[in-house]
Amino acid sequence: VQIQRLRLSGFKSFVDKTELDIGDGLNGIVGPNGCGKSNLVEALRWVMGENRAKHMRGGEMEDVIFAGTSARPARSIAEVSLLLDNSDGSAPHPFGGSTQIEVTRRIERDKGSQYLVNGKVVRARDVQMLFADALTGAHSPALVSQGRVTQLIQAKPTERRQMLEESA
Amino acid sequence: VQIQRLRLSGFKSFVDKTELDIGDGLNGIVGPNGCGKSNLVEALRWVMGENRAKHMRGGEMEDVIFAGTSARPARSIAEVSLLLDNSDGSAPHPFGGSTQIEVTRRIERDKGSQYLVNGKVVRARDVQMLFADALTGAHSPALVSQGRVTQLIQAKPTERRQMLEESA
Amino acid sequence: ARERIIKTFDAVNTHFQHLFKRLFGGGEAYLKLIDSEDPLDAGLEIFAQPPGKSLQSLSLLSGGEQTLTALSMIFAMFLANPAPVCVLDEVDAPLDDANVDRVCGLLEEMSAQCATRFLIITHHRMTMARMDRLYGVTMAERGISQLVSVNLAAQGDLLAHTKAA
Amino acid sequence: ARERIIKTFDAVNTHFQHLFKRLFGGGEAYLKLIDSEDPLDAGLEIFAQPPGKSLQSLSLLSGGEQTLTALSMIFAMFLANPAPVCVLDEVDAPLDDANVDRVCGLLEEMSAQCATRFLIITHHRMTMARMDRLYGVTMAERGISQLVSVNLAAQGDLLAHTKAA
Ligand SMILES: Nc1ncnc2c1ncn2[C@@H]1O[C@H](COP(=O)(O)OP(=O)(O)OP(=O)(O)O)[C@@H](O)[C@H]1O
Ligand SMILES: Nc1ncnc2c1ncn2[C@@H]1O[C@H](COP(=O)(O)OP(=O)(O)OP(=O)(O)O)[C@@H](O)[C@H]1O
Ligand SMILES: [Mg+2]
Ligand SMILES: [Mg+2]
Repeated sequence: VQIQRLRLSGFKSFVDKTELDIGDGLNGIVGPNGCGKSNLVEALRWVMGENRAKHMRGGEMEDVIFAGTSARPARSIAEVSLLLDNSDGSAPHPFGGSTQIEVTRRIERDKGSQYLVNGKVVRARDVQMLFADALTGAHSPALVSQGRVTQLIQAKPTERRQMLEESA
Repeated sequence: VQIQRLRLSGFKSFVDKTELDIGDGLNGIVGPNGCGKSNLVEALRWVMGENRAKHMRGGEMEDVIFAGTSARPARSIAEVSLLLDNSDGSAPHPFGGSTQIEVTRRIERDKGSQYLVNGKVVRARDVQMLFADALTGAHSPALVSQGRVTQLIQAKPTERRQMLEESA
Repeated sequence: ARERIIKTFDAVNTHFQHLFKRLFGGGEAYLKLIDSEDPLDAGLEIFAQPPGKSLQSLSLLSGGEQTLTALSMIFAMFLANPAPVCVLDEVDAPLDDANVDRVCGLLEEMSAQCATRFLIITHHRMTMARMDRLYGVTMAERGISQLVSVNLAAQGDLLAHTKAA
Repeated sequence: ARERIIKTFDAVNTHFQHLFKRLFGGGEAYLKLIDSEDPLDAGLEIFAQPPGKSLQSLSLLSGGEQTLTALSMIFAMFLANPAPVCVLDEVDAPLDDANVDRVCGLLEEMSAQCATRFLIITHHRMTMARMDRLYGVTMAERGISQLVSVNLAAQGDLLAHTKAA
């Protein structure tokens, strides 16, 4: 399974539809302080099933919905999709059959969040299983958030062993 | 009171006698990773009375004594001195009289640490009072350690109020 | 003690509002004592709103925005009660070039206004270039730190050296 | 589950030792399961000794040394069980130029060896120059993020833009 594209709309500072193609090798993301780079990383972690609001730097999960600016009103829905290429058929059951898999997560104020795979509503657990088996999960050590690179060094020995297990 | 010079010997990676003149304005310190820049900051904090080993990145206070390398044996004594210019007479009692004040802190393995002012042994409290009144203390918000600049932002409201009190 | 903390709070709050606007080129920020009538018991809350953005909790600010807000606060405490020395250990690491430039500009102004001496540790070329004098720390012998003072003409060499090390 | 963690531990330990030596240009490092006979209960201890220095606790390592040690560990876990995506958000911030160069060299090698795609956020000019493709995020309208893809010829312009922003 390969990751191909990330699509966002109404997610944090990305209020307009945004597409990020993730190609082979090294994809650099640059820009001034506060422009939204780390928000992109959080969108990726969120669509992969991240359920801890604190890891999205918010107080509650609804903080990921665009909160408005002096010129634009707040939104009530945030949506992120991740397009996966499964032409090698390595995705776990029941997704093995399709050559392309589009995972979508949507959240609406006061209504909670919902997951869809190729347009069909699925449970959060299904999405987490998909990522845990085929790829990396939302808690994978391969997703290093800003300022957290030395977290592994400063963690207690048992926490480090847990990270090792996540990556097993 | 003005800070003039920092002298180190046997302190962390500064095994040989080292003198850092601290002149007016902006003094830059540069060098490769791991060469000893942050150790200089810790030497300054230590001579001003820092008593928490954790703030020296060590397990116990003796970790500040030069631990040896593949080519040099470990030391048993670490010593740091801070030279202050008191020609304006603003240092608090009983130091008001002298135009130059040299504060020294020394630690010896298994013997604990000792403070001296102009060659005479004094109590830790005397040094802490000198710095609290005339200057800034070891816990002052004006000494920003590596990676701790956003500590103020991430602290709890009561901890922030305590920092405000320190600076009062 | 109560009067002292109220007086300090007022001075720090005024400086903080001014420094925040200066570092962000606009926006709003202020401090508030919360949770208790007694200032010695209260908590200190920080409100920060970068220009054009809605007021949100501090944790939603970016890494660079949190650093600029923290520096505004540190310098505000510092101006309210000047200390003879200020040490900044790689505070420019999360900043983009435009913000490094603003912070250096502020440091130059502060060091001209008060007698404070600054020790600034950095890997950033732009910051090195703005220093009044520069010290290099090297480990010519492995594990042993040595301090060398760099005359500004050699500052260019040192930069090359850091690159090649 | 026990066999799996032991197998993973061995693979990660081997990669970690190799990557640490590569990033530090020497020295020694290894992992150990401590505190319990049962690997599912044990703690994972990390031993790291930069070249020429004595073995000390991790907390005494410098900011840059801790970052290099952590990256060796992250990449080791990653090589033991390759993931399709790896995200690094400003991990080069505490590094000097020589170490930025080494980390970028390692990334180039890893991306040539496996099918993993990397997302690398950086403010560092040297890192930008080593990317296969570059995306810029701007806030032309305050508070609204927009993504622009940068063709490498314009990479120089973007660097100037980041400077002027
Ligand atoms: N729900 C939301 N609605 C609108 N804007 C938001 C929301 N959540 C966060 N933001 C904005 O996103 C900005 C932070 O973006 P981000 O952390 O991605 O910046 P960055 O590009 O990583 O910057 P740096 O280089 O400083 O790390 C903040 O200014 C914050 O106001
Ligand atoms: N007691 C000691 N004896 C000998 N060396 C020590 C002692 N304590 C710390 N060190 C060494 O000092 C080094 C760390 O120095 P320091 O943290 O000052 O580096 P730095 O110049 O700040 O680097 P960076 O740019 O990565 O932050 C470590 O490599 C450590 O081994
Ligand atoms: Mg960021
Ligand atoms: Mg350091």
